[in-house]
Amino acid sequence: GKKNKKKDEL
Amino acid sequence: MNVFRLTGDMTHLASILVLLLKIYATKSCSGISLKTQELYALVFLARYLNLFTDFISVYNTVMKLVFIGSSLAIVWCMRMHKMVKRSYDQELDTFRHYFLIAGCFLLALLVNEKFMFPEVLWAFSIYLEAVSTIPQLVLLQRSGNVDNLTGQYVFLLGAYRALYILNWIYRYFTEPHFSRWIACVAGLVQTALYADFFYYYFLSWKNNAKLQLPS
Repeated sequence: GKKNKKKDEL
Repeated sequence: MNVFRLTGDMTHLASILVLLLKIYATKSCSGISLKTQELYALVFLARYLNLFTDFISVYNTVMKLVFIGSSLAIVWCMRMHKMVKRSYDQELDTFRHYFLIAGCFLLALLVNEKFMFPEVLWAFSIYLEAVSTIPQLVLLQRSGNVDNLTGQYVFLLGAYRALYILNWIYRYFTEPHFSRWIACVAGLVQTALYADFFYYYFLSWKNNAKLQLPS
């Protein structure tokens, strides 16, 4: 699956 | 979002509120390192560039604005507010933090998830945050006695990243393809820097004594 590239952390 | 990260963010927010309370209530910033505040403002500005491009959640956007706004307000206050800046320990807050900025930027150029501008800046902000508390810890050791609010501020600031480490462990085991090794290694270094402060903070709490750091 696609690595979760989003920087969802502060 | 998991309980470790949420309590981590709330602990971080609490540290900022305690600092704002200290400055506002006592109109003094004695014991606070302006250099650490400047480094934190730089950390947030470098890390939250995607504030307007990537919308994650209302929570994420609001917290980013609060962190950027409060860190800039504190730096402004310590530099400009006539009463506050008089209490600034300028002769004690002498750590050359520009070396920290240069070193972290170089490291970010070498070690990053992808050699792209946003990724290099993100890695820079992660490395810089890991070392940004050094001027503050040096100042505390030099200034000897630490007032309660300053001690609580530094304790909360150190504790939030320890909670983030639990968050990374949790996400590693619950999310496939989760990897934040740069943030995790830097977070471990950041938390380790507080080790001796945590020890003396715990002693002062156990013996109900004033927080004293050996100079």
